[in-house]
Amino acid sequence: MSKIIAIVNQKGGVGKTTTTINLGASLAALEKNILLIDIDPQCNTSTGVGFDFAEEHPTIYNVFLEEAEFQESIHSTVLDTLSYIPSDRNLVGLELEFAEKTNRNQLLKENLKDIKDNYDYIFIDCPPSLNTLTLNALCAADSVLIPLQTEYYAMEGLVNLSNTLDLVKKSLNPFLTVEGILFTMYDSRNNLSKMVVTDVKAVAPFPIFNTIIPRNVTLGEAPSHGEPVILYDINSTGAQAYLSLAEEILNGIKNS
Amino acid sequence: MSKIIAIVNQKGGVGKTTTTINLGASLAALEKNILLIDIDPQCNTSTGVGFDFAEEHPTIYNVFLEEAEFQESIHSTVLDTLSYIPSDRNLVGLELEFAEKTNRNQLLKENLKDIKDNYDYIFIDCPPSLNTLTLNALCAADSVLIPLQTEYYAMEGLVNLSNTLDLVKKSLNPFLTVEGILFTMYDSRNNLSKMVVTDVKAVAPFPIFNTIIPRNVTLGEAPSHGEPVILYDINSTGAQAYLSLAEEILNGIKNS
Ligand SMILES: Nc1ncnc2c1ncn2[C@@H]1O[C@H](COP(=O)(O)OP(=O)(O)OP(=O)(O)O)[C@@H](O)[C@H]1O
Ligand SMILES: Nc1ncnc2c1ncn2[C@@H]1O[C@H](COP(=O)(O)OP(=O)(O)OP(=O)(O)O)[C@@H](O)[C@H]1O
Ligand SMILES: [Mg+2]
Ligand SMILES: [Mg+2]
Repeated sequence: MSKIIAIVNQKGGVGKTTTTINLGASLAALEKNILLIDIDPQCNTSTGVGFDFAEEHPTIYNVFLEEAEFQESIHSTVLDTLSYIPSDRNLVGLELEFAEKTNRNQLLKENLKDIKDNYDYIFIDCPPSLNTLTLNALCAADSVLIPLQTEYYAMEGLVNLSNTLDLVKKSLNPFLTVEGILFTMYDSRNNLSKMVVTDVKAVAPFPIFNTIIPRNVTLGEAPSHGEPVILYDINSTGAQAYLSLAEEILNGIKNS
Repeated sequence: MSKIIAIVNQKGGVGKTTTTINLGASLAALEKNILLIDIDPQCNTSTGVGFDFAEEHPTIYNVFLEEAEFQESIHSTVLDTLSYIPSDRNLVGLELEFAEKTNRNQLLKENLKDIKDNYDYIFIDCPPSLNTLTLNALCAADSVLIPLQTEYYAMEGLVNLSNTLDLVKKSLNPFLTVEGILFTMYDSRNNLSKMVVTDVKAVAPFPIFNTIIPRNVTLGEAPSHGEPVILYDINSTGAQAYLSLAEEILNGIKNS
């Protein structure tokens, strides 16, 4: 049983990449077989897991252009159960390059068909926009996980995202569900964070994870070492929070 | 003498909107005539200055579709010298709608021609991507201001942004200059912030503002009141930092 989860939010800087890498690595540490796919031209997930761009290794862009087989683009990590597919800065041109292609939103889905069952979970890190790249992820995914920074603008963006998900369900992927909303960068010392959590819980049209990811500088330091936070500093509050999120993914969200 | 400055960085959540609103409002408080243009479909600048989306007021989207005159879309604020043009969620479709149009990157520039000299500064808030909307801003602008969150991924993205600016200068806007890099969300208690400032100063191909915007929760609270921070709490460290940035814009970056 394999599940494809797209990590999506058009609001920028809310913790999409940080969640992709650290939730993925935490599940890999719990002996699940994990694949991370980076479809953001910023390549942050690729950097965060230590990909060396000087390496001659095919990226998801080469796969979309049919210059490489999907299988070839899969890259290993120091964790046996964690693999990834790196991104490419040139993906930024895909929107216009493929504007004429009728199946431009299904590229990822078609490529995942044959290999999907090799993994327990596949996570897709998306760019901060609702463009062809994000639509590819939403078409390929079984469900979406929505990182939500506990800030005002991020909360405002939720309505927008919810409308988009409804549209995608109607026209592109009727089976798409929402895994849950994940509060990120929560600062228990400030009222803004608390206000956002209370307000979102009162109105959100989706399930909400009980795990809340605190603001923790270790989560910001780990990427400069090319390591998931559980390898960089497993005792940090950030690492512990993502391990507890992994448990919730495996066991379901219990009503608190 | 009027200057058009695009606030650009494809990395998400680095403080583009916060800088557009608060630098604009600070200059308005210093008696400069300011226009803010929101071309991000997230509409965060529009929200942050208190735009009421229920109001029947034309947006930049209506202007691009030639449904409204540019002049009609200009909206006033409580500050006499601060005006803005609101955005629209439907802008997200512009990329594909205008894919055929040869002048799709010049829409904003053409609209600004006649009104540019009514303002001392015009600031354009961009979405977190290098798409047609951001290219419109880069074609219309005299210079760019680059907010740079003092985090690892944001620093990595600088190379990408620098390459894009070179391409734009070569093919679309040869006069485009860089006003400067602005460090944002700086936390003096953590080494990551300090590391990023040191590393960027050592390699950056652009001027760097002496003003550093500290992480300050007041900057996150002000948008929920639809007010620039100088109106919400002028004594906050966030408001003081943007006032000092306004001075640097007016007087030039002095070598420290
Ligand atoms: N809980 C946290 N505590 C502290 N820093 C964090 C936390 N989560 C993420 N960060 C840092 O905040 C920044 C934004 O996070 P990240 O890059 O994961 O967001 P994103 O949504 O992927 O951004 P983008 O929209 O640009 O893709 C990064 O520099 C990251 O290291
Ligand atoms: N110096 C600061 N201190 C504390 N919070 C800040 C600061 N600057 C911005 N913020 C908050 O951080 C979040 C990200 O900032 P902002 O939305 O301005 O970034 P952006 O680059 O415009 O994001 P996007 O890429 O989504 O357009 C917002 O919730 C904002 O209120
Ligand atoms: Mg990211
Ligand atoms: Mg913004």
